[in-house]
Amino acid sequence: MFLKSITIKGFKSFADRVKVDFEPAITGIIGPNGSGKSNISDAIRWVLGEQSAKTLRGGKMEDVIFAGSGKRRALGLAEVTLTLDNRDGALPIDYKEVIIGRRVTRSGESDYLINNNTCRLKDIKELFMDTGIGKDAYSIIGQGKVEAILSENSVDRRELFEEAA
Amino acid sequence: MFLKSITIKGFKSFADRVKVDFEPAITGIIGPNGSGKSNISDAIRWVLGEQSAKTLRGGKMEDVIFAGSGKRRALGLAEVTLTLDNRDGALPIDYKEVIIGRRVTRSGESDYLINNNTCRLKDIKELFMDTGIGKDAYSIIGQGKVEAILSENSVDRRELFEEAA
Amino acid sequence: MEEKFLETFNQVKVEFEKIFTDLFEGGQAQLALEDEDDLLETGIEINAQPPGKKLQKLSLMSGGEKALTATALIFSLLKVNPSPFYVLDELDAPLDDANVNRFANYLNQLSEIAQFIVITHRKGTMAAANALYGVTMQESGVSQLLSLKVDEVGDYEE
Amino acid sequence: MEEKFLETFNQVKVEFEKIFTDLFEGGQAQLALEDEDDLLETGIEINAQPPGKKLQKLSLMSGGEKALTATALIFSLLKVNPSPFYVLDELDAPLDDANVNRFANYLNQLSEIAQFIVITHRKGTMAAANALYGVTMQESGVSQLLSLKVDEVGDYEE
Ligand SMILES: Nc1ncnc2c1ncn2[C@@H]1O[C@H](COP(=O)(O)OP(=O)(O)OP(=O)(O)O)[C@@H](O)[C@H]1O
Ligand SMILES: Nc1ncnc2c1ncn2[C@@H]1O[C@H](COP(=O)(O)OP(=O)(O)OP(=O)(O)O)[C@@H](O)[C@H]1O
Ligand SMILES: [Mg+2]
Ligand SMILES: [Mg+2]
Repeated sequence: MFLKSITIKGFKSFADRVKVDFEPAITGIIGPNGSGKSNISDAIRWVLGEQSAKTLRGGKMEDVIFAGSGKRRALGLAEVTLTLDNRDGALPIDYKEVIIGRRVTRSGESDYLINNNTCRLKDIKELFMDTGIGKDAYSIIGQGKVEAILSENSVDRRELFEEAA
Repeated sequence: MFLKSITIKGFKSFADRVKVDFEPAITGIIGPNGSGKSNISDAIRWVLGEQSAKTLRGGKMEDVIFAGSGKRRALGLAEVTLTLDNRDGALPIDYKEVIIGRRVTRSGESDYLINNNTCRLKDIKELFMDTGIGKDAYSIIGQGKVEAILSENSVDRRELFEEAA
Repeated sequence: MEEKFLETFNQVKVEFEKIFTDLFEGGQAQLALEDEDDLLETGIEINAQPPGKKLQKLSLMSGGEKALTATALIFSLLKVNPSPFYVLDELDAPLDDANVNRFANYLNQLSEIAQFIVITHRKGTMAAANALYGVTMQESGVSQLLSLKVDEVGDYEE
Repeated sequence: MEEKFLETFNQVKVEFEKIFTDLFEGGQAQLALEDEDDLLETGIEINAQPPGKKLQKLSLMSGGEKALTATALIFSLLKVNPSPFYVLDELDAPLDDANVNRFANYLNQLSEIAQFIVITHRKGTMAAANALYGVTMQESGVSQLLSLKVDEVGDYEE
């Protein structure tokens, strides 16, 4: 299983719909300060079920919806879909391609989708249960957070090993 | 007043005596990872009276003394001297050049010096009282600490302004 | 649960010692359990010794050495139990040019068993990518995407 | 004490607004007292708006934008009450090449009123230095110093 692409619309600085196609090996993302690179990483965490606004660098979950710019008004909906290649059957679902989706409106309505059918967060978590993917997994390393992996406290370090077990 | 030079011997990775001459404007320090650049910044903090081993990235104050390398044995003494140009008389002492020194041995004896006369830490603090120099001043910004200046908490921020007042 | 933890720990330990030496091109490092009799609660000790240096507290290492040691730990966990994909956001920022190249080489090797999405400003890492995207804000405040050829990078960054 | 604090705050506020706009080449920023009636305890609010963007929480800014905003604050405190010298350890690490150059230009201007010792891996900052030292460990584990000419930098870093 690997990530095929992500589509982002109305999430953080992505006012217009943007699609990133990923390579099965290494995809590089570059660009000036403040252009939106880390927002892509936040979009991946969010669609996989991230519940903490603080981890997404906001104050409340509404902060992930495009808040407007010099020339544009704020939007009312943020939507991210992640397309996974499941030809190896790693995900316990009978599709060669699996599309995970998440939407949130300013009024607070939010829903999750698997292959365009609405579902609960629990269903997404169950889908990824044994794959090591999930919002807490050490597989998404945020900006400036690499040293925290070594963590000062030796007991905190065991969490990494428990997740890998 | 400005820094003319620093001499470091036996402090952290500086087993041999090293002298850095500073420019009145901008002095750049470059080099590979782990070569000893931040140790120079630690040496400046230390000679100005830094009391916390943790701020110097160690566990106890003895950690600042050269602990040995593949080929060399540990040393027993760390010594740093800082030479300041005082032609403008900013420091309340009647010398055109002021040399501040600090020494510490493995057995824990430590002393401070002003122009080669031993003195107390209190004397060094008094010397720098109104200059904005001192170990807490925001004029020494450690590696990875630039964002902490903005600090999450608005009340912590006032400390910067109180120091500048 | 405890057996599983111990088994994973021992596998990661072996990988970590090897990857550390590869990334630093020398030196040595070990992982150790603080209390082998209490597998449920024990903390994990990391001892790392860059080439030519004495064994020291982790806190005394430099910014770049710590980042490279953390990277060795992430890669050793990956080897034992790979996650399908990894997102690394400027992991290479504290590294000097020589270490960026070692990091990029390792990424290349591991990309046979896992997928990487790397956000970077460093040319060494960009060169390891199979595809590159530039994120821009030609219209201020709104992110857009450009697909780049790896050899176009030079003129893009400025 | 309170008058002094208020006077300093107002001076820094004026400088910060100007330096932020210089460093970001546009945009605007303000400092504000959370509670003007309680000068002894009041916190300080920072509002920053990079060019073309809406005013947002500081936490939503990017790594590079935060580093540049923090630099603007340090420089504005310097302008109001300069310390004789500043030691900046890889302050430029989160910045892209364009912002490194703006940072280096500003450093140049301020070096007329204060002395700077900058530790860096970035060529833009090295170019602003009047003298450059390379720290090496030709004998592993032991730091040595080489004095470099600014134009020798290219071959040194590798
Ligand atoms: N809800 C939102 N609406 C509009 N813009 C937003 C929103 N949330 C964040 N942003 C903008 O996104 C920008 C930050 O983007 P991001 O952190 O992805 O930058 P980056 O490319 O990673 O930069 P750096 O190289 O400095 O790390 C900020 O300028 C911020 O104002
Ligand atoms: N007491 C000591 N004795 C010997 N070596 C020491 C001592 N304390 C620290 N060191 C060594 O100094 C090195 C760290 O140096 P420093 O932090 O100055 O590196 P740096 O040049 O800033 O690197 P980077 O670019 O990665 O930040 C470490 O490798 C550490 O082992
Ligand atoms: Mg970023
Ligand atoms: Mg350093």
